[in-house]
Amino acid sequence: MIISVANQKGGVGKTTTVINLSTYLAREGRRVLVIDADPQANATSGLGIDKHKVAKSTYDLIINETPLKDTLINTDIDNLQIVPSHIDLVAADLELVSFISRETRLREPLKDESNNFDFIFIDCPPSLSLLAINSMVAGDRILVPIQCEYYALEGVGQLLNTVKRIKKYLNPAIEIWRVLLTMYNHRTSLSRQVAEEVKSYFPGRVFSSIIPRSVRLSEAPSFGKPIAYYAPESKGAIAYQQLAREVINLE
Amino acid sequence: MIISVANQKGGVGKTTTVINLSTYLAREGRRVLVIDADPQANATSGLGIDKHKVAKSTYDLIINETPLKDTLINTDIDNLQIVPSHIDLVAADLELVSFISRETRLREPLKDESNNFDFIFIDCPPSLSLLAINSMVAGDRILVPIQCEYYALEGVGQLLNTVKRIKKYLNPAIEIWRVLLTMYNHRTSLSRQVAEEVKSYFPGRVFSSIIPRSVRLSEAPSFGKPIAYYAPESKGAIAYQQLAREVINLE
Ligand SMILES: Nc1ncnc2c1ncn2[C@@H]1O[C@H](COP(=O)(O)OP(=O)(O)OP(=O)(O)O)[C@@H](O)[C@H]1O
Ligand SMILES: Nc1ncnc2c1ncn2[C@@H]1O[C@H](COP(=O)(O)OP(=O)(O)OP(=O)(O)O)[C@@H](O)[C@H]1O
Ligand SMILES: [Mg+2]
Ligand SMILES: [Mg+2]
Repeated sequence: MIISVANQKGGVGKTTTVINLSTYLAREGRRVLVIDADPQANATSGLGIDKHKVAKSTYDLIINETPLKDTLINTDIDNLQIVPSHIDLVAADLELVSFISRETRLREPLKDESNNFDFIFIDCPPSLSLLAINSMVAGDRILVPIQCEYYALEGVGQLLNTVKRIKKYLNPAIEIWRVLLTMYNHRTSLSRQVAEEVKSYFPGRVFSSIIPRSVRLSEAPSFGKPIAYYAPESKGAIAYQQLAREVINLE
Repeated sequence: MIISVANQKGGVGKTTTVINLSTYLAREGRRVLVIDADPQANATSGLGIDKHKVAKSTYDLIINETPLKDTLINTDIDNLQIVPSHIDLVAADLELVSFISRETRLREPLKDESNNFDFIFIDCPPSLSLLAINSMVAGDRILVPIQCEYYALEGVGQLLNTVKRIKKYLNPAIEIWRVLLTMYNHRTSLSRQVAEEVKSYFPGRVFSSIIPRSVRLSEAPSFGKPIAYYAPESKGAIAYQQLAREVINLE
């Protein structure tokens, strides 16, 4: 199962979801691969890897056609590997423009990996650029984190338009698989309103696990650790653990 | 003074800063223009404008060379006008690739406007794409909002690299003017640590006004109003008002 975690709105919890959901699935014995397709390399550092010391990266996978097995590395977590990002990825959008089949460069190397991994998560950049399109085309389903705030709700229409176009021209199998509500603040009516609107927009496709706003989640990356290893009893950790169980039940 | 509000990290408060800083400057009698250069059009809707009903937009300014005076519209706030964004802007990155002087398309129409506006703020998208580069090249100074969290700090190096390249090849006058600390949570040591690191990274260039995390700020956009008109006594409003005074003192 290749899952692109995408939303062009910035700061909605894409990277936090990729890191923590994949960690809890790996702890449940699933073999998981993370692809960091964001030039910011936050998923790479959030899993404790120094992006400056990386030999091969997602850049090599997409631009140099380096085989997947030569780009992936281990993390500190059993069953969890990553193709790290690298600063060179900033240039990928422009470089891709003149490539043949420029939108499917990431899909090719991932196509035959279902024997090796139970889950592949792609952390997408906050845009609808060629790199972001590549990341969405490579997945067979899209998980959309939506922060429980107004602007994040506003951007959903644009994302749906883009997915429709990808489905029509590039990957007929693609679909918005599930929506995840993030940074939910139970003390505000804004969170409740956004959550209601999202549920009415995506009936039956919103995870019942809701990720609360939790300081521990924003502290964990500064230690290069997923929440399961930084603050396993925190409400953010419990919510991502519940989410992993929900995903396993959907397998 | 043309100020690009930029940071490729998503969700750090770029749009919130553009909307609220420009509103308080306009209330102090300064003539202000906002350029919404983000395809998400959050600055447009945050100032109460329906992006679907917009006749001309930043897209026309950059791609169709429509004169500035034919693209800007009034907001509900005296002294504050905006060039709104539009969904077409999503395609601008790809369209720009083959244009002559593709990086300076936004700078041209803004060059001779210092008689008409005291401040022009450009709300940049969360990326380092051609559209984001255009937005940075168009400014004569860059204001960098940095959320007081780990990932936002991590991305500063990449932004500095890009600004160096812009300065060398496209706009020798460009500089990182000031850094603004946003979403500061006084209850966490993470915010204090990030603030300390940012101050040591940019000695003398961090605004003394610090924007606290405040629910009122995230509620205001759902009413299409700046904080000054939604919750003028809130701590977020007071912080942005202080920031406007600080900016006026630097004029
Ligand atoms: N549930 C949460 N509670 C509190 N903070 C959170 C939560 N989820 C994420 N964060 C923090 O909010 C910020 C944004 O999250 P994150 O970087 O995961 O979003 P993103 O969508 O990947 O951003 P980008 O668009 O830049 O890639 C980060 O500093 C992160 O640590
Ligand atoms: N000081 C604050 N306190 C609480 N919420 C805030 C604050 N500043 C901004 N927000 C909220 O956080 C979210 C991100 O802010 P905003 O959209 O302004 O960031 P941005 O950098 O423009 O994002 P993008 O990278 O997507 O353009 C929004 O929902 C906004 O309402
Ligand atoms: Mg991210
Ligand atoms: Mg914005």
